[in-house]
Amino acid sequence: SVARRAVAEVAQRDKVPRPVGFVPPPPPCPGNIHHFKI
Amino acid sequence: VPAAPPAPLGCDDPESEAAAEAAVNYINGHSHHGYKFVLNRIENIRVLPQGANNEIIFLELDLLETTCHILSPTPLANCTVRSFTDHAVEGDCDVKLQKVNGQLSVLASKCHSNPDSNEDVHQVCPDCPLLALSNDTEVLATVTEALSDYNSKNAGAYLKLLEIGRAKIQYHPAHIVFVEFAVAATNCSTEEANVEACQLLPDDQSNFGFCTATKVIRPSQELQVNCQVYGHQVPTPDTPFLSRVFQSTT
Repeated sequence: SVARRAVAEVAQRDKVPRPVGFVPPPPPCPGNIHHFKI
Repeated sequence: VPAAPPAPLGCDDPESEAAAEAAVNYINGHSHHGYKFVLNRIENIRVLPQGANNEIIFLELDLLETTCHILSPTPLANCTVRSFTDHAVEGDCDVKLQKVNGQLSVLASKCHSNPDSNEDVHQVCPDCPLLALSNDTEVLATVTEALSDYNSKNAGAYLKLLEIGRAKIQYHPAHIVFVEFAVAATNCSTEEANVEACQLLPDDQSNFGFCTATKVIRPSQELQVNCQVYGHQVPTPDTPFLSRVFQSTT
């Protein structure tokens, strides 16, 4: 339908392209495992 | 224009690590049973600003049990984390701290410890012995026999049982009981006959120790006992506390 196509176009237009080699930052929590996880 | 609020602390930020270190030291320092724990992971951190240079920090920590008994003088940094195949024990702690002018202090802590499941250990190591209850008949018998054996073969103060730290039983291919227990010196010598009347020395004079024992029940009968007596810990100017050499008997 017309309504659906319009939503899809807006979503596509607003999507910010990520630069090549972009690595997303790690989530702030939980932190690294120092030894091993039970 | 008001300043933007600071970015939330990440669990691996140095400030979070410093708070976790203070929390772990507090937890170990206020525990009187079992083993020392080390930090395994910061699960979560929340900071509530209370005003200038004053904040409350809530930490969720995942800790792991070490092989150092809580009474051991060994610094935490030198304690070995108990391996997964040794049936590791995890500690989950919620800690509330206050940070005033950069100084951290612990306000409250709440911890629960749980051993890994038997299934997890067996999946990695099918023949590894598993943790047994400290009131298990074979465990109690092994501890009693081990302590009696040690007292009968060593001169000096008669040692009494303080607590059983942990025990494991293996059934295949051999039937073996492994125990670890803390001991304390009494006012009797091991040569005295009436050991039932022996009293533990007051805390400020007492010598604590830690023993490990292995008893093979099948196919042959064999007992091995190893005790380390930490000794009376009085720091003096020429022998700083951490560098003292403690009396050790095997």
